Amino acid sequence: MNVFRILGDISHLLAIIILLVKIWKSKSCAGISGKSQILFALVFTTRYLDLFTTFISIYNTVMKVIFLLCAYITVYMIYGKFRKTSDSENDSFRLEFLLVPVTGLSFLENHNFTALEILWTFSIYLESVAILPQLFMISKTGEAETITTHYLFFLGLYRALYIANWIWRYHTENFYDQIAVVSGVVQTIFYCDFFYLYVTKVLKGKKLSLP
Amino acid sequence: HALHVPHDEL
Repeated sequence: MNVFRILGDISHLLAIIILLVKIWKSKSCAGISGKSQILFALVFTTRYLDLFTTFISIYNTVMKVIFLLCAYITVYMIYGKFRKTSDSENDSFRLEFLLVPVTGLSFLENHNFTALEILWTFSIYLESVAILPQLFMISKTGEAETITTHYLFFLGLYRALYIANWIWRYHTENFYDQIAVVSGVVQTIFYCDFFYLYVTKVLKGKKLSLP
Repeated sequence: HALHVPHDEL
C-alpha cells in the first residue's frame, strides 16, 4: 500500500460521502444521474464478489463493504426516498449503449475465462464509463450545482491517484494489471474536460455552467 | 510482464 493508493481510496470515499450528504441534507437528488449511480452499484457488486472467496486484508474487506453499502443507499435515495426530486427527464443516457459493449469486451479480453474473473473484468470496464450518464446530464442541462462538482472532482482525483499508484507499483513491485491500467487511463481522460472547468470556474467561486 | 495476482485494489 503506497501513499497514492491510500489517498486515492480516501478521495473515492470522500466523493461518495459528499454525494450522500448532499442528497440527505438537501432532501433532493436534482442534478444527480441515477443511471450513473446504478452503474456504480453494479460495478461494486460485480467486483467485490471476491469478498466471499478471497481475504486480502481487514482494510480491503471493510472498504469494500462500505463502498457497497454507500452505493446501494445512494441508489435507494434517488429511486426510493427522494424519487420525486429526481431529474429523470434529463437522465436520458441509454444504458444499453454502455452495457452491451462492456459485457462483450469482458468476455473477449480478460485474465481468465471464469465467472468471477469475467465479472471482475466487467466491473473494471463498466467503471471506466459509468460516469458518462452524469456528464451527459450536465452537458444537457448546461449546469451543475457546486457540491455536485466537488463530488466529480474527488471521483476524478481518485482515478488520477490510482494511475500514480500503478506507476509506483510498476517501479517498486514490477506489478501491473493491464486491464485495470488501460481502463483506468480511459476513465481518467473522461474527467479531463471537467477538471478544466472545475479549475477555471468552480475554484474561482463561479457556478459550473456551460455556454 | 503482466503477472496476474489476486485483485488487491478497490
